Amino acid sequence: MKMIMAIVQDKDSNKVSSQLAKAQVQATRFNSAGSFLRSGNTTFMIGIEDERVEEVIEIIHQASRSRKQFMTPPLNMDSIMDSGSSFPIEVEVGGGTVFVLPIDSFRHF
Amino acid sequence: MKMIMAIVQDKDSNKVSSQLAKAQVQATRFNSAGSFLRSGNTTFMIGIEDERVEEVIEIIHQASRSRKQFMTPPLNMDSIMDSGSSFPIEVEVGGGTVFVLPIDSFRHF
Amino acid sequence: MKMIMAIVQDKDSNKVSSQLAKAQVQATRFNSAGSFLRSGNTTFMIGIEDERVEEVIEIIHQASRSRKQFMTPPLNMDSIMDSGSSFPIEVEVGGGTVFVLPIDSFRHF
Ligand SMILES: Nc1ncnc2c1ncn2[C@@H]1O[C@@H]2COP(=O)(O)O[C@H]3[C@@H](O)[C@H](n4cnc5c(N)ncnc54)O[C@@H]3COP(=O)(O)O[C@H]2[C@H]1O
Ligand SMILES: Nc1ncnc2c1ncn2[C@@H]1O[C@@H]2COP(=O)(O)O[C@H]3[C@@H](O)[C@H](n4cnc5c(N)ncnc54)O[C@@H]3COP(=O)(O)O[C@H]2[C@H]1O
Ligand SMILES: Nc1ncnc2c1ncn2[C@@H]1O[C@@H]2COP(=O)(O)O[C@H]3[C@@H](O)[C@H](n4cnc5c(N)ncnc54)O[C@@H]3COP(=O)(O)O[C@H]2[C@H]1O
Repeated sequence: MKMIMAIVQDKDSNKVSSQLAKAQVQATRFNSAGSFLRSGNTTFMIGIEDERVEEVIEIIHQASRSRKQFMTPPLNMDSIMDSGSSFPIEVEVGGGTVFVLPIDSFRHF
Repeated sequence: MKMIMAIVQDKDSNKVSSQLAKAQVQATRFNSAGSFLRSGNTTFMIGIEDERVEEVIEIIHQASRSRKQFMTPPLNMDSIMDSGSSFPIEVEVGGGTVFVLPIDSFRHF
Repeated sequence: MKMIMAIVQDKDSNKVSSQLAKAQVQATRFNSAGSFLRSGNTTFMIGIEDERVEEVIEIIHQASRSRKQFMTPPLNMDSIMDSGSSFPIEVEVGGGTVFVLPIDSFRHF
């Protein structure tokens, strides 16, 4: 069994949930936030048999979209963005960021 | 050290917390939601010595209950449930779903 | 790649976020709560190359503080604290609790 942690944009989270349910894939959802843009996103935690990992990643990939978002760098981050001013900059946010972790054991009661 | 991720029903989360504290088990709680029923539940994240993993799972097992919940399948899920209509169906929700993951290292400051 | 799960006090979470961004470290934040004090805290989930794990832990360490908090043990916890009464007790809460977990694979789309 593997643990999939997948971060998707809030706009795609209901589509991801219903596509997982259609494929009989059980999952748990968390409200999360990006550390950079500080806007909300959704993290799915999915315990799944090893042989279905690629299928689940493909379901998430099909159900999510990358989008451009505008952010105004806070004054103290100017040094990061080298922008020297606070005009809004365009940031591309991906459809999904997916980590696969090993699981030692699973119990359900 | 192992990482236990345990999903329990909201109704049992305070009992689980106090039983863990009584056993001197440290834990962190997250508000989460089931991907299928979309209703709220609670996820505990527990870093614990290898030799206490079974004891902690037993504490969670004793403090949680399985219950029946009613759900009305949204129209687009009819194909999943083959119910062809939107009458409420009864779903059995377990007391706990528990994953045990390996930990490489731990730091506390 | 490794997964870092780091629990810090809410008061330090914005400082941790901006120091991670300055170091070009991507992260996801979750609102969480301590199981013992039941007060809110923040959990960072960070997927990072193996050779940057120590650097990221140091960033979190520098940006977080340990503090004393008062708690009034609820009546049913008296047996834990052996205090026999409900006077507030002082609890030292650390700056950070950090777990490092192995990652099998990573995808971004
Ligand atoms: N220091 C920096 N300088 C310039 N641009 C930066 C940057 N840090 C992030 N970005 C850009 O901002 C987008 C949103 O990042 P955020 O942290 O809000 O939201 C992130 C975060 O919540 C999560 N994420 C991405 N990589 C992660 C990782 N290695 N560990 C944990 N969470 C990650 O996925 C969300 C989307 O990430 P994605 O890479 O598609 O999209 C990122 C990336 O394109
Ligand atoms: N492998 C896994 N990975 C990550 N999280 C997991 C998981 N297995 C279970 N969970 C989490 O535990 C909750 C309870 O699951 P349980 O299997 O006891 O109880 C489930 C199950 O009896 C039933 N169920 C779930 N998916 C179904 C489906 N596609 N068809 C029919 N019944 C389903 O609905 C109940 C509630 O499911 P819900 O998603 O709302 O809530 C789930 C979910 O948050
Ligand atoms: N092994 C682990 N697995 C998962 N999460 C972990 C963990 N160790 C610590 N944490 C998380 O980090 C927070 C701070 O823990 P710390 O040990 O610095 O500071 C702790 C500790 O000094 C004290 N404490 C915890 N449990 C205790 C107990 N049974 N008896 C006496 N003091 C306790 O209360 C402070 C706050 O604890 P709280 O639970 O509210 O909040 C905890 C919890 O959310």
